[in-house]
Amino acid sequence: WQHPPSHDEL
Amino acid sequence: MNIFRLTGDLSHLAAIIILLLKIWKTRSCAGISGKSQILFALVFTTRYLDLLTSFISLYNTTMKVIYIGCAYATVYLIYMKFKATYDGNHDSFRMEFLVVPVGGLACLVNHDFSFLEILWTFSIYLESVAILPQLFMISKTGEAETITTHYLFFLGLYRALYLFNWIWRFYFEGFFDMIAIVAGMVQTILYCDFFYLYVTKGQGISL
Repeated sequence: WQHPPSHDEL
Repeated sequence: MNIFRLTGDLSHLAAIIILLLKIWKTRSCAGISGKSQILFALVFTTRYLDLLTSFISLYNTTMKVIYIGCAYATVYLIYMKFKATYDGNHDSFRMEFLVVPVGGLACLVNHDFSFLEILWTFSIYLESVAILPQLFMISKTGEAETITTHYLFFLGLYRALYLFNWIWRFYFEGFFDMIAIVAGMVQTILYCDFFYLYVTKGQGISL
């Protein structure tokens, strides 16, 4: 799996 | 940040405020599914725990605090302050039928098997189906107040705008999050039936 994307969204 | 995400967030904020004001001003939560509001409070709680661990921007933090505050205020108004007007008989959707499968899926399909990431994934999956008790309740009562339909319109519109935000971010930033995109598609599709009625009827909806 891809590196967990930064959750910068609400 | 792009225009789709900003208008999406503002649409979401508008929906939350519309509902809170509707209940507060009319001092009634008739026609509102308390279960959906509990699920939304759970969605925000599990998704915004990173308020305690990381700072992204003042906008991000402010909006998260507002969302969580309004969600719990709405649940409080429904189950405590205006409990007498809560229509429990028609709000009969079994929340466990949503929370348990979503919890299992979040443990199976996620980006990273860490505590916060599993909770974030759980909140993304849960949000996509959290409106079902509300839509179910409207289908049972066969009607919805006009203000409730505006609430649902803005709530559905927010994630539809997020879909455009993800297209934008993929094209301009090469960013995409398959979990959020798939759940966002499911969430928006669940509103399609309502959107059609909202646009064609314009007045009170009878599903």
